[in-house]
Amino acid sequence: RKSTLNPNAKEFNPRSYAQPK
Amino acid sequence: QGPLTATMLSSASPEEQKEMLGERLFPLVRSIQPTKASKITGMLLELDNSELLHMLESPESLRSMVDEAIGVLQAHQAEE
Repeated sequence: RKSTLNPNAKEFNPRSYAQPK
Repeated sequence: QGPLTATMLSSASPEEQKEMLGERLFPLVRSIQPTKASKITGMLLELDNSELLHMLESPESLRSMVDEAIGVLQAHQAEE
């Protein structure tokens, strides 16, 4: 089965959590 | 902060709905896969909101979708 997930999707950067480097 | 519900989402714009879902999903994704949580959360957010709400309530469903996303990313990187 081919996945419906898209590896080129835009990253989600949450407002409420510090981004790990 | 209780569980996110379809009713809560229905009062928001489509962009806000994804933002609300992403804010809930991100820490869960990060606990499963710390290094690519932003990318994986972004991939999951392209799925239907009903499916995302289900994943928030079902750790097993979320984990299996995160595992799938990791596989898709690895296959994609191998192609490049």
